Amino acid sequence: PQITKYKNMRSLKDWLSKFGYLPPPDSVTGQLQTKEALTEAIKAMQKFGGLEETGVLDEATLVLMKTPRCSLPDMSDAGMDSGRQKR
Amino acid sequence: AASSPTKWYKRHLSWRVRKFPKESHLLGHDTVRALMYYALKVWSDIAPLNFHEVAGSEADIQIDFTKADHDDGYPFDGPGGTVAHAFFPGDSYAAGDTHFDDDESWTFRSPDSHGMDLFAVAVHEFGHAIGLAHTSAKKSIMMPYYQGPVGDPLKYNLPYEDKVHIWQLYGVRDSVSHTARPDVSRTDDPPVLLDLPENRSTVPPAQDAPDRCNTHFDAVAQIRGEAFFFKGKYFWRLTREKHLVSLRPAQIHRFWRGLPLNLDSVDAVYERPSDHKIVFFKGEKYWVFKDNNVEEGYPRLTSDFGLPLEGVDAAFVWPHNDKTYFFMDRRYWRYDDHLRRMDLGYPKDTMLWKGVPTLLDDAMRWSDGSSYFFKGKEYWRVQGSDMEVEVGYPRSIGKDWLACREMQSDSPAADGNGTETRSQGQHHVSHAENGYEVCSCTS
Repeated sequence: PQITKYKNMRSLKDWLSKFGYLPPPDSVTGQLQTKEALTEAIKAMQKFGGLEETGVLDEATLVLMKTPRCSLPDMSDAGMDSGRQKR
Repeated sequence: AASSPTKWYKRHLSWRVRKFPKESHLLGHDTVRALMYYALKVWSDIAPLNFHEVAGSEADIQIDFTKADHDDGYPFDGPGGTVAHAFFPGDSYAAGDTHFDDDESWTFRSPDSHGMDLFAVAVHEFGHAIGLAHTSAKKSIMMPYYQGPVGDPLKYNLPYEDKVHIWQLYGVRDSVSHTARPDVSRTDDPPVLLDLPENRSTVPPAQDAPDRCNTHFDAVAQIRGEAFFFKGKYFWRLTREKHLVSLRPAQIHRFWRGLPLNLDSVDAVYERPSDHKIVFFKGEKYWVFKDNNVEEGYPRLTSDFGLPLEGVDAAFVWPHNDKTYFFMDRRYWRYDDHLRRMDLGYPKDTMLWKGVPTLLDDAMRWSDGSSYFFKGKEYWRVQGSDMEVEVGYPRSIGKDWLACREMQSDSPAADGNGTETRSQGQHHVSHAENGYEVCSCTS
């Protein structure tokens, strides 16, 4: 069940965006990232998580993505900076 | 890693737990607070930062256990997934705020499979709250993925990578060697019982323990949001919710470490508003405590404050203006703890405080914004910025603060045979064994 979740491409892109590996969705193009961009994002995520950079969504990568974690992004400057106001 | 946006430019940071976990049967409030205390201490032990817990609504680091969408733009997602986050330092009022997902099963000293170790996650999140970003270094506590419990909070030692990052932001705390790398041959120690900063004395009270329901008090103070009633060598402690922690008084010297052992009482105590250190007065001398350890160089003379050497009857911080007031006989002084100087025009006559008696035992502020004055077995309340006692006072200290009923006494005769007299009149057999008693406080 853990693996099937990320077979949904939108979930994968959401996850990668949420933690800073993909740019935020563009208002015009939506989430139409190229396949290359997606592969590079997966590689960056694998590298940050200490896995081999294959760009392939293998089981080890999916396990890593399911590991409980902090909400803050790893790779972007769109982090939880203090400039964001609480509503 | 994401670049760290900024850091705190002050060194004294206040914190408080605003919302505790709902499933409080897993971790009690005191345990949560203790774990937060130790998780912050991990950072302040090596960097020149000082954290102090406060009551009230103002704190630099507000800690919430919350769930799902909690109106900060970063909703939690139920068990697993994202478990916590914190706001980096900065100008926003949310800076430093730290949120834990209340849908997680937070644990302490439990096997990895039983839940999420709160101490480990708190150390990570407080790293963000003081300006650290995620890192990919496997041994770092700032790695974004939860890696299980990190052992005994009292023995936890930050990985060297994290020490370097925090030193780059704030510098090295005095007495910390920044060149000493960790002993890589060291194996992790098994967790041991947590020695909480609160009183956990296992020594039975001595025969000279006073009767809280039938006495006056040497000093009364609000410290870290809690109330402390001092009498002789003992003190009682009340939680922020005004619940007596124990009917039995604790020994001053076993908690406030560094006071002379021959000190048989104190005159007045207050928490300094500038740095939240705690000041004890006795006669012409005073001592300053950081948490419950005395600072080096004390005692000193009360003349440091511009006070006469005869000492003080009472000391408290008026919430209205954050100034410290000292009372002695029929005079009072106003002191600015931020500027460390006495305000001009003092002393003045205590008559200006209408209805407040002279020759006070002590006074304190409380979380309701009022000031309380204590003398004998009675107390008086002054609301907000008023300088006049509220109608309906004085009232009984024992009855309103110390869980006493009318005419109740907890004299040794009622307490000396292995039973404990409760205010509700219930008798409980003590678990005393070999002269020691094991207590469990769950409130």
